[in-house]
Amino acid sequence: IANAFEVAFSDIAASFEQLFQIAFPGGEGKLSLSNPENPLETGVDITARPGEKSIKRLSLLSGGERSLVALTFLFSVIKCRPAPFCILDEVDAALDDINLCRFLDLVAELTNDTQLLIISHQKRTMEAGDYLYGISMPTEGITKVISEKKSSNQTSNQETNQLEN
Amino acid sequence: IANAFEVAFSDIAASFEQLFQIAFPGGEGKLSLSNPENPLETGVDITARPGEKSIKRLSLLSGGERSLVALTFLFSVIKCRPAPFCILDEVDAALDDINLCRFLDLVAELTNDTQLLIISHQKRTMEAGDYLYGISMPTEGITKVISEKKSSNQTSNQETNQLEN
Amino acid sequence: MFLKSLVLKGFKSFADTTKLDFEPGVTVVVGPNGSGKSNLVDAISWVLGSQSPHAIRSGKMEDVIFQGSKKRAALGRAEVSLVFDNESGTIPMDFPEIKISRTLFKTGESEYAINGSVCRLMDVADLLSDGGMGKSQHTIVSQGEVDTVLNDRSEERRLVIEEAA
Amino acid sequence: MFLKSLVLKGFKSFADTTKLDFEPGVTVVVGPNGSGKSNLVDAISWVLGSQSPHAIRSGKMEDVIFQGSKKRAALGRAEVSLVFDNESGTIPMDFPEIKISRTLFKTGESEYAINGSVCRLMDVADLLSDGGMGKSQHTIVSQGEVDTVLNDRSEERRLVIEEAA
Ligand SMILES: Nc1ncnc2c1ncn2[C@@H]1O[C@H](COP(=O)(O)OP(=O)(O)OP(=O)(O)O)[C@@H](O)[C@H]1O
Ligand SMILES: Nc1ncnc2c1ncn2[C@@H]1O[C@H](COP(=O)(O)OP(=O)(O)OP(=O)(O)O)[C@@H](O)[C@H]1O
Ligand SMILES: [Mg+2]
Ligand SMILES: [Mg+2]
Repeated sequence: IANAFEVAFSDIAASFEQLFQIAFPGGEGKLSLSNPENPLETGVDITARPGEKSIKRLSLLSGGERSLVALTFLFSVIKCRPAPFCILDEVDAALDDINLCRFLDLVAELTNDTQLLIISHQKRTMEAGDYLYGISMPTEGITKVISEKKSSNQTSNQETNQLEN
Repeated sequence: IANAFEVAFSDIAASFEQLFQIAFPGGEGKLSLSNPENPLETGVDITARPGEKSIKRLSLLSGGERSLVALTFLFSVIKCRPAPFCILDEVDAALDDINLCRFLDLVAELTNDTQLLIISHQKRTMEAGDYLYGISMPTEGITKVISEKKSSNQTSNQETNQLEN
Repeated sequence: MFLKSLVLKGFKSFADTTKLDFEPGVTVVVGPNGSGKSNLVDAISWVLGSQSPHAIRSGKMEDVIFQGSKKRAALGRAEVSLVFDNESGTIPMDFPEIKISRTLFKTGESEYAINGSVCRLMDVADLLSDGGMGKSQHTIVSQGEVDTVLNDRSEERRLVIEEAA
Repeated sequence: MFLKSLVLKGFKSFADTTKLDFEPGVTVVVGPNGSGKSNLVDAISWVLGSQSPHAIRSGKMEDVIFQGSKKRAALGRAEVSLVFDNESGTIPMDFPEIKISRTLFKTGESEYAINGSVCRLMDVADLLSDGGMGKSQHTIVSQGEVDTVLNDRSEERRLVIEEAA
């Protein structure tokens, strides 16, 4: 079992460094074993340096930075050991425009092998989807799924607004 | 001491019901004592019913609904016992457009007696401010405060975008 | 191997029978606060066998049954079915489509089924584990939960990698 | 009684001396992820006497001193000053303006001052308590913390009301 973990860790750590360059160009991210002498029980640590800032503890990172580091970690696991599907509920809520684009670049890294279901309020995320579902409550308390748009390039801004409100 | 708490509770509970109507028109919100026979130790419970939905436990409410219920509670405390200032860091992150307007209506209830400092990525919140400060990092790692606009009615959309990015 | 469709009936705010069809690729779900988007995510966790009411924002499992609103009486059961496309043969069963269903009655009784045949929770768990969906903790990211992986202790991050390995 | 100005020097990402002026009313702070907005909020909690590194996202108090970046060396101390307008006489001191300062040296030594005169933490705490800012837990809402008041046990919500009473 230690071997399966160690092999996976080594793949995922390499993938994390690569995806980190997409999320934080010019920055540096690494995964490391908290206790390398004890492969059966060691934990996994994350080091993250956005851009040219100095490396410091993760808690000091900003809300948006923390979201993006966390997603980089999760996506590096899924990229190396693809799951059939992945569901993300408003994971982009703290991201500003620039980081939102980088998040969508990370998403693009997964789409070949993993089906994605993303809940979001952000317009750019809506535009990045292949398909769009609108959820609403025309009768209060009862959900209605009001439309599915195939290939959202065909979705006009008006429809997107209508789905959102 | 029990008396100061009971008097405050009674004011705040009345204020909570009133502010709840602003946050959730047609809904119903109440504060209650978890242990009325023991005023020295009783806790405080929140019941919330958004709109015409039925009352259920708070955990079942949506992300946006929970933010707004929490803010209604905090604002009812501040409204009854005004603090000189109140600082809100991205409390509107989960709110859709409609709830964002209701949040800003709640903010308006406090502005006479309390100075507000609000951090936000939302355009409507920026427009609701009397003053705007832009924070940026032209040199990576070092914060620069790049401008203060008096009376944000004068701030053009271009300036707001520039401050945000 | 990907999700093909999801049917909900009486699950949380999905009082009416609702069907969603999915394609490989990226599907984005949008809608106002409280409309039912996260409930959709809960339904998928639930039909995959989640035993924790807390993970789907509930106090007890019965909370997932539609509790009624001003315009509609409460229902007696919640039912969710999820269909997988199995053309790739990822799940070692001789079916091109595999349907997993879960029903919960107000009485507390629970029922699971695979392709319409009643089975035990353990059969569902085995099937998912064969399909590489054994532990979905890193593949379903709930609202507000993105950065838990940064707060986790090192050992918990190890678990994420071990389960994916 | 309201905040008049804030000066930061060497506090987190505020490597350069930075001054912000405030007016009564609503001030909105905007800017990209990681630019320093929440650091501003931390600075205010900190100068008001916060003794918990955790409350300002730090591991130990020394984390608040500017740690350097590629282009700038680390600094030896962090200093924050907050000036209150006291024309209303809310704080029983014969000053129209009251300045509270806090300095932390890399050595771990800490210094507080009121209107330039060195004092103890206790003097700052007493002054704030006279000014109705005794406990600011419900008046400073940190990023991501909005709905903690819903998760709190009943007794903790009682505390919020008691402290405001
Ligand atoms: N058992 C139930 N019966 C009826 N309604 C329910 C039940 N459980 C939850 N709800 C309702 O579902 C709504 C929450 O839906 P959900 O969390 O999916 O919203 P959402 O679309 O994710 O919103 P947001 O954008 O704010 O996150 C709540 O208003 C809640 O009252
Ligand atoms: N002691 C320190 N020295 C230098 N930089 C620091 C220090 N402490 C924190 N930082 C940096 O400050 C940045 C975080 O700033 P802050 O949390 O204020 O961002 P923000 O503007 O609130 O962003 P967001 O919109 O994502 O919430 C981080 O990039 C962090 O590296
Ligand atoms: Mg939601
Ligand atoms: Mg922040």
